[in-house]
This record gives sequence, C-alpha cells and structure tokens, in this order.
Amino acid sequence: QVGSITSRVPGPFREHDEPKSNQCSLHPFQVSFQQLGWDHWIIAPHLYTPNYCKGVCPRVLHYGLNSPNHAIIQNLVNELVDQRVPQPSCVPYKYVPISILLIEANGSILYKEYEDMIAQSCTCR
Amino acid sequence: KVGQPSNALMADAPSLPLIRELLEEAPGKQRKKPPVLGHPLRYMLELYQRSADARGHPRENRTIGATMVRLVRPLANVAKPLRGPWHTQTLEFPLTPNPVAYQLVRATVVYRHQLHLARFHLSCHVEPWVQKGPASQFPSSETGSSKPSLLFKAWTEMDITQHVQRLWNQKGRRVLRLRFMCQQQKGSEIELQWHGTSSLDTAFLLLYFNDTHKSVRKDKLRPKVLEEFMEGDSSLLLRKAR
Repeated sequence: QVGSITSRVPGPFREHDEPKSNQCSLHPFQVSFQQLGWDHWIIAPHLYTPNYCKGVCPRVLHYGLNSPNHAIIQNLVNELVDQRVPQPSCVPYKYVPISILLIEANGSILYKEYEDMIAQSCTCR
Repeated sequence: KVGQPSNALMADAPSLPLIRELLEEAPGKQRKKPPVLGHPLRYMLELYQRSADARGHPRENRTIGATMVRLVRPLANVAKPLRGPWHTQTLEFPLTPNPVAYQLVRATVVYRHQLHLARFHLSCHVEPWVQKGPASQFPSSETGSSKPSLLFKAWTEMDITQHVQRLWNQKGRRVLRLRFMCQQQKGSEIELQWHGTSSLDTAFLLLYFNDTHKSVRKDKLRPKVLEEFMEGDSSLLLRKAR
C-alpha cells in the first residue's frame, strides 16, 4: 500500500503547486513603538522589526523548511485521507531576541533582553 | 480593534507571560515625553548602545553578562554637616522584588569619583552604611575592586554583589544604605553648599539579573524522513509513523 501512496505523492515544483512568490517565506516588517502605543516607556530602540511568515505551504515539505515529521504526515493525511485535516501552516521557525531600554512605572531604568521577539526564518508545521 | 491602545488589548490576555510582564512594567498613564533623568539615563543609554545595535539586536560580543539590568536611584539622601574637608551623604536604595523569576547575578554602585561644584573639586568614594562607629570599607578583594567604568569615564562602577546579596535574601522591606563621601580638595574653611547637590545624579545602583525561565528548545527536526520516503525506503516511514 505504501508503494501506491508514493506514486501519488506529487513531486516538488509540479505545475499545480503555488507559484514560488506565494510560498511560505519570511516577510520583513517594521513597526514603531509609537504605533504600538509603547513609546511613553520604551526609550530604545524606536523601531521594532518583528517580521512575519506568510505563504502557502508546499504539498511536499522540502528540507529547507525544517518541517517536523508531524507536518509531513499531516500533509499526507490532507492529500490522501481527509481534506478536513488542514495542510500545515506557515509559521516562524527561528526567533532572535530584542534588547529594550525602558522606564518602569516607579521611574527605574531597565535594560532588558526579550526572547523570541523577531522572526528570523519560517517553517511549515 | 485598530486604534485601540495596545495596553487595553493586552489586558484581554493577562495570563500570557510576555503580556503579564509588559502590563506590570509599563507605566499606567501615558507620558507625552520621557522624563529627563539626566546622568543615569545617559549612562543607561550608553550601556544599551554597547549591548545592542540601533535595531535592538543584542550584540554578539556584548559584555553585559546578564539579560536584564535595572538602574535604581536613591530614594532619599541625608546630608551631614561639614566635618573638616569631608562631605557625607547617606543614600537609601529600595530593593524591590522582581515580578518574575530573575536571579540576581551582580550588583554595582555607580558614582562620580570627581565632582566639580562651583570652584570646588571633590574626590568621592562609596562605603557601606553602618549605624555606629567608623564605616567599614568594601573589601578590597573579590567584590571591592573599584575601577573606572569603561562606559563612562567620569563614573566609577564598583562591585557590591556580596553586600547586596545578603540583603536580597532577607524578608520584608529591603533597603540598601550606602555612604557617599567626598573630600574637598581645595581647603576646608569655606562651606560648600552640599545640600544643593542632588545625590540622585551622583550615585545609583545597577542590579544585573538573568532570566531563570529560559526554556531550552529541543525541536529535533527530521526532514530526512521525507527524503528517505521519496527514495522508496518505505519501511522507515512506516516505523516512524507508527
């Protein structure tokens, strides 16, 4: 049975796959702390680049997407078994921290590194 | 919800750790302009610039040695009358507990070792405050190494970790008292207006913390399973899937 499944699994970059521009990827995005309404207590930096992941996950999750086994299986289930099970989603994979200088409510000045604040790469999972 | 203040949006999800932290640390009322904090703010800005780039990315070669640094300014200072060439101020620093689990890794007192007031030149140092008798010096070894700050040449950053650590483990209201002493270099017969000098800008405390909540991610990725599957090694896929 597995043999028959392999023959039905589409190879990468078939014509029915999404164009490359629509595929899951990291999109740079910048916002100011003023826009978030935090500029009254965040002194530095002024701008924040959280970025975001957007795009369609390919039907075959290639190596560069760093997808876990579960995502690979979920794709197969969607394709071969039950389409109510959604395809994996395009989400951040690696993050980097951001350093912030802020003034606390009591007037203390705080330097702080916040983990996982900037998306650096994307995955399908 | 576009246009709604982000704090209001965050209040809808107060259980998320980041949101909880932001709500606790953000001042309740919006200030239009940041307060002028003088030297301490400039000191921290310089510390920030050394530790992160303009976009906020922590520098790889940063020497800060902690993920959080809190600058604490003295609550009040009590200036003593002039005694010879010495000017003394007792500084009180509140040691408030952290809202989340951060471990104190280092504590330093930062002060101006040279003060120029009017035409007077003062050389200053900091001692631990004691109720009676002569003040003891910070030990010269281990914690007492006093060296000019790399950040700001006019300032001296002195390690007082052990001293603060003892207080940190106490229960109840914790206040660190330090004596800021300056010696007048140009004669002692003319009284200096010491009371007009705010110690808030001449000494402050830096508390260095590390986050103990840091989770270690162990996402083991096995995309090889797909490659092996595509190559026809179906037994491996079956085993993994099972």
